[in-house]
Amino acid sequence: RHSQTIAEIMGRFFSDASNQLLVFSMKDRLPPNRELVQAVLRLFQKPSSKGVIRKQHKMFPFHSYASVTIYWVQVREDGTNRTYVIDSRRVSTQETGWITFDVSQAVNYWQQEGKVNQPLVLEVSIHRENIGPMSSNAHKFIHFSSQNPVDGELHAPQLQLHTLDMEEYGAHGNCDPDIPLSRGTRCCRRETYINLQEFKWTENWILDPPGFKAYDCVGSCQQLKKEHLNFRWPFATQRKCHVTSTAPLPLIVAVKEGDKIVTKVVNLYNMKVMQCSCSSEGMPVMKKLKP
Amino acid sequence: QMEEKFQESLLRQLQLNEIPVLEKADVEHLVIPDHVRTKYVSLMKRSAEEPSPRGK
Repeated sequence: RHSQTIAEIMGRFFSDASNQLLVFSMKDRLPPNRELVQAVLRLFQKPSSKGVIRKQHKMFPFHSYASVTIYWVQVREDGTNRTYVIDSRRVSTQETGWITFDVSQAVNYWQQEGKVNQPLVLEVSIHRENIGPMSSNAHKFIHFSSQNPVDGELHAPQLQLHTLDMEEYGAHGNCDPDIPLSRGTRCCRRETYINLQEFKWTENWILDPPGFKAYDCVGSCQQLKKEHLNFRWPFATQRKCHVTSTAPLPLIVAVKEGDKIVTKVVNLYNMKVMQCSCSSEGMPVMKKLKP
Repeated sequence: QMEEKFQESLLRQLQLNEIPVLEKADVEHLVIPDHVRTKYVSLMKRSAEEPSPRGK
């Protein structure tokens, strides 16, 4: 557009992907005292007819796959939708049965929005695995059972939420200063006071504050035992007590500017621990929703 | 550790390579202007209220 040498070309966007929306009510499924460790979407792939499989195999002997991508659909205040890619995998026309997708990030986005009465909306897109005239059109022959009652209850899409009881597996807020730390102390936030006046090098330089409560996370976490999990979860590793949110520390410092000395405010980030949590090593960090 | 971390973060934010050496006489009569004090107090309040999520 706006190029002097190339005439503008108008066209329509064309996609031969097939999309279906899935709507899951989340009411009472994630109470505040439960932590989500994984959300799994299970879709039932209907069998392709033998004729289709034979024809596909003849035309594309080595390539009867399609791609299936799961999106989280964010319904915005102004009524428009925005989609976020959540998971994607290849699917073969020669297979049938349940296949799973990890949609933990979608449920986390839903949690971040805080609209607990809104359902979780996912979009399933079945599209070509490769682009180009020779690429297989296997995606046309991949069908999943939908939420439409016509498809029946038995193979309806399922959203599985694997959660942990925070009472049992979570941290316990602030440590009780009256109870000494011991092996049995559950993960908590311990108050530690940093007296800046003890650091000789701050003299005449840091004017305020004289000190601050930094806190740190101490204690141990309830571990998951393999038999507790009724699904294969790769992050059932050591749960440790981590810092999960921090706050900055503002300071007033004296600085030299030329031959004058002036005062300045500096905000040091990640200086104060605000929250400690138990989480498994290696758990993926959920992305933040951008406004 | 905390002292090291604190010092390193402060020097980085002030883009200083070393700790400034100021004499007591330099700061004894220094007055902190109102706008500096106001900004400091507002940041202090905000720091106490809204934690910055660090992710797990």
